[in-house]
Amino acid sequence: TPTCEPETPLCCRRDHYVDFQELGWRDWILQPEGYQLNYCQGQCPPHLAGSPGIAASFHSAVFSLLKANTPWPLGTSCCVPTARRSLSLLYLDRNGNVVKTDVPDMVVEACGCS
Amino acid sequence: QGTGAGCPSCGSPMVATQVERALVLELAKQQILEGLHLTSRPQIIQRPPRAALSRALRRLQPASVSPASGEEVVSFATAVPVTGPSAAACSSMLTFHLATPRAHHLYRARLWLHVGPALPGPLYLRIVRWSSGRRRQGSRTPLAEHHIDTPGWHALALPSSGLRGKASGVLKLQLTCRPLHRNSTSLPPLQRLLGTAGDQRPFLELKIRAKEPREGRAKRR
Repeated sequence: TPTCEPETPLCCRRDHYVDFQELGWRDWILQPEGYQLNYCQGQCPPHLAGSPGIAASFHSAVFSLLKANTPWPLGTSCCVPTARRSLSLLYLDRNGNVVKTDVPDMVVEACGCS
Repeated sequence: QGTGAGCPSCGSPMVATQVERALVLELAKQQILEGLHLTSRPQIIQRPPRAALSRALRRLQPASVSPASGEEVVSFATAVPVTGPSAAACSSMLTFHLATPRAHHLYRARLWLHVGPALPGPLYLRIVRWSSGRRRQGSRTPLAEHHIDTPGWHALALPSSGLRGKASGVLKLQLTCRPLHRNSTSLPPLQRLLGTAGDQRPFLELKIRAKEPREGRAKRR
């Protein structure tokens, strides 16, 4: 998935790095210092629908068949995450205990058209 | 909301950079709190000393990743000597404040103690769980017995089943020690044997995993 450039109107991944210092949360989040908050943005013209998209599945196959047999597209196709990964966090809870946990699906790695 | 019509992923017009940055920071807060099942950022009542924190973090194996949707917790103890007519000379009470457990399953617990150089010889250490009950002295549940014969850090395994329960999240462990060999010299108070402050503060290392749905019910085979 391309990362978003100003001239890229198509579906892409927009990268943002969030430093916990910016949130004023460095006092209770010990590690990491920040994380990638990416999200998907851009247009999905009909010929990109379902490629590769998280809907690249049975639904997408059926959707393509319908599309092929219907001259007009059904509904709109959106730019959505197709791959995510977890974020490992080390933080202090209210009692001052150190907690280490993996938060699933926190970082968007790839985008596609549904 | 407020960014104009439509959603950014379906081709709406770009937002101004400042507005987008503010949105991203707000989204990050929501995402982190939701991921940690918190409604707001924790207001830390008592921050552990930096030295204790760094030592404990070294115990959390960087390579050991907690199981999916699981946690590893390090909880620092406050230690007070046990007094009273029936209290053994070598006895101490450790108090931990654990988060009230969500639907999690504690499957491993270790108590880390630092024994100082004043250890006169091998000692026998008994750990019981103390809970306030109807009786004035409270009730004691034996948890573990260990032999300690060298100074330094010791990781003492505790039965995770003995630590579950108590919605209050307050866990009290009473430690009692005596010489391992009956004819050896008597022991100084446990407070002088055990590190209780700074980077020698005792702490619990807990490994928790999310409960499977409907866990706890007997599985028919």
